[in-house]
Amino acid sequence: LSITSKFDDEFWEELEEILIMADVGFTATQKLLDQLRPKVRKEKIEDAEGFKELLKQELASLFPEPRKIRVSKPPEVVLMIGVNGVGKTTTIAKLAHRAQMQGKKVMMVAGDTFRAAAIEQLNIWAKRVGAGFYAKEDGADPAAVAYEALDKAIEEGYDTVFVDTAGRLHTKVNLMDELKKIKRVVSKKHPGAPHRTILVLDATTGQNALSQTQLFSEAVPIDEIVLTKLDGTAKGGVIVAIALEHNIPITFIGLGEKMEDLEIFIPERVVNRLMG
Amino acid sequence: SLSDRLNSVFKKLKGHGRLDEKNIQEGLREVRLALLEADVNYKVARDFIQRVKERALGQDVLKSLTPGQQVVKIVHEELIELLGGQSQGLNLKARPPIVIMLVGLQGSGKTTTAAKLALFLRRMKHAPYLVPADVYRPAAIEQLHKLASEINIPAYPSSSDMDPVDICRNAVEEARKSAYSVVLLDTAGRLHIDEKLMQELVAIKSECQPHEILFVADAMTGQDAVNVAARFNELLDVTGIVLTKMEGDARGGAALSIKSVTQKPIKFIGVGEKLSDLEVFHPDRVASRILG
Ligand SMILES: Nc1nc2c(ncn2[C@@H]2O[C@H](COP(=O)(O)OP(=O)(O)OP(=O)(O)O)[C@@H](O)[C@H]2O)c(=O)[nH]1
Ligand SMILES: Nc1nc2c(ncn2[C@@H]2O[C@H](COP(=O)(O)OP(=O)(O)OP(=O)(O)O)[C@@H](O)[C@H]2O)c(=O)[nH]1
Ligand SMILES: [Mg+2]
Ligand SMILES: [Mg+2]
Repeated sequence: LSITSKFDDEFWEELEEILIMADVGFTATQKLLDQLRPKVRKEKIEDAEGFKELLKQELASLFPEPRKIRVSKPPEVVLMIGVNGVGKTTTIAKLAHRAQMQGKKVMMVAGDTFRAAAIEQLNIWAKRVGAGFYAKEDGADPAAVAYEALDKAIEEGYDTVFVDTAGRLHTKVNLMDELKKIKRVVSKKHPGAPHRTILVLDATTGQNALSQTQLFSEAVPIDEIVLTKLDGTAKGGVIVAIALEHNIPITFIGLGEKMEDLEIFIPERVVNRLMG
Repeated sequence: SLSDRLNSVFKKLKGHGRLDEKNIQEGLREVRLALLEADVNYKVARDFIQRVKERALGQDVLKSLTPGQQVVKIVHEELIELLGGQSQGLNLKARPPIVIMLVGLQGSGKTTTAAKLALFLRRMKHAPYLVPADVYRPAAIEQLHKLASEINIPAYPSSSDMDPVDICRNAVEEARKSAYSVVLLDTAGRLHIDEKLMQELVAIKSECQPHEILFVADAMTGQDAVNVAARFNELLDVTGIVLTKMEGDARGGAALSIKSVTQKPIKFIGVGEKLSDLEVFHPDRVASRILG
C-alpha cells in the first residue's frame, strides 16, 4: 500500500485492488472496506502504521477460535474431506506426524478406495510417519473401511484415527451422499465420531472455495478448515470471504510437501499474507 | 445471470438510443463484477473491460436486441476471441515419436490427464507410451502404471530411485526403438517459484525436445493463475494449456487469465475422473460459463 496519511479514493481503490488480487473476492472486499471506512474516521487513524494495525485486528476478528474437542471415549476420529487434489492425503500425514510427536497412538485409514494408488500413497505415508494403517481392497465401500478400521482402533487402544476420503467435487450429489453415509456409519460405530470433520482447501483456489465450503457443509457439518499450499504465491484470501459467511475455524496451514510442513493458523498473520 | 443484470441496467434505453460513455459505464461495472466473481485476474479483467468499452461506445442500439443484450453480445464475442477463437488440437504432424510433456502445480491433474490423453490418442489410432517421471510423490509411479494398465497402454518402468531427466530421455529412446508414436511425460507437480525443480523441467525439455509442453491447470484457480502460468511459460515456452475439473461449478476465469498472460492455446479440458473425461476445448462454451 502506498504510504499515505490521506484516506482518499485512491487509497481505497488501491486497497481494493490488493484484496481482490489476494482472492478475497469482490463482494467480501466491499464488505470489508465498508467496515473499515467508518472505523478509520472514528478511531482517528492517521497513518499507514495505524491503518495496518486496524486492518490486522479487523481481519483477525473474522476468524473463530478452534473449538475444544470433547472425546468421551477414545479414539478421536478425524474425517478429511475436500475436492480433488487439494492435499487431503498429504495433510493427514502432517496431522498424524504432529499427533505422533505429541505421544498419541495414531492410525491412518485408507478411505479413498477409488483413485488409482490412493491406498498405496497413504500406506507409504503411514510407514514414514510410523503410524498404524488400515485399508481394504481397491473399490471397497469407504464406509465399510472406516467401520472396520474403528473396530481395530478401539480394540488396539488407538488415541487418534485419521480417515482419508476420495477427492470429490461438491456438485456431485452421489459423492456427497457417499460422504453422508461415511459419517453416518462412523457415528453409529463410535460415540461422538467423527469428532473433527476437516475440510481441506487449496490456497490457489479462487471464489469456488465458497461454493465448496457451502455444499460440503450442507452434506456434513464441518468443524475445521485446513488451507494448503501457502508456500506458493497464492494468498488464500478467499478465507476472508468464507469467514464472512461461515463460522468455521481454520486450524492449520500447509506449507509444503513434507510431513513437517504444517503450521498452526494465526489470524493476526492474515494481514501480512494478504498485503505482503 | 449477467444478461439479466445488464438488461436491468439498460432498461430505460430502447430502440433508437446510442450506447454512450455514461450508460456503458454502469453496464461495464456489472461485467467487471461477473469477471472477478469468475476468478478472472484483476488486471486481465481491467484490460478486457477497456476493449469492450471501445467496441461498445457509439454503437447504435439495434432494434432487434435490447442494449443489455447488445453489451452481452459484445462481451461474449470478445471473450471467445480472447479465449482462442476456435479449438486447436495437438501438434501431431512431426516424425514419431511425438513427445508431449505435462507440467503444472501440485494436484492440478497432470497424471490423470496424461492417461486421458493416451486413451484419446489411441482412439485416434496412435500408439502412445506413458512415462511416469514423478519420483517424489509417494506412489506417483504406481498411480500412472495403474491407470496405464486400466486402458492397456504400455508405460515406462520408472522407479523412484531414478533421476527424472534420465527417465524421460531413456523412455523416449525406448519409444523410438519400440515404434510408439507418442510419448507422454508425466512430471511431478511443483511450485513455479521452486528454482531447482523448475530447472529440472528445463533439463527434461532440453534432453527430450518435446513437440508439445502442456501446462495443466485447475479450473478453480484464482488470481494467482497469472503468476504461475507466466513463470512456467517464461522458462518452458509451453505450447498449450489443459484446464482440469471443468465439470464442477468453478466459473473458470483462470482460463482467460492464463490465455491472456501466455498467449498459448487452450487445447483440452478435463471433465471428470474417468479416463474418457477429456474434451477438446471450445471457447464459446467456456465464455458462457465465465459470464455466469
Ligand atoms: N507445495 C505444496 N504442495 C502440497 C501441499 N499439500 C499437498 N501438496 C501436494 O499436492 C499434491 C496433491 O496432494 P494429495 O495429498 O494427493 O491431495 P488429495 O487431496 O489427497 O488428492 P486426491 O485424493 O486425489 O483428491 C501432492 O503433490 C502433494 O505433495 C502443500 O501444503 N504445499
Ligand atoms: N473431478 C475431476 N477430477 C479430476 C480431473 N482431473 C484430475 N482429477 C482428479 O484430481 C486429483 C489430482 O489428480 P492427479 O492426476 O493426481 O494430479 P497431479 O497434477 O498429477 O498431482 P501431482 O502429481 O501431485 O502434482 C485426482 O483425484 C484426480 O482424479 C477432472 O477433470 N475432474
Ligand atoms: Mg488423496
Ligand atoms: Mg501426478
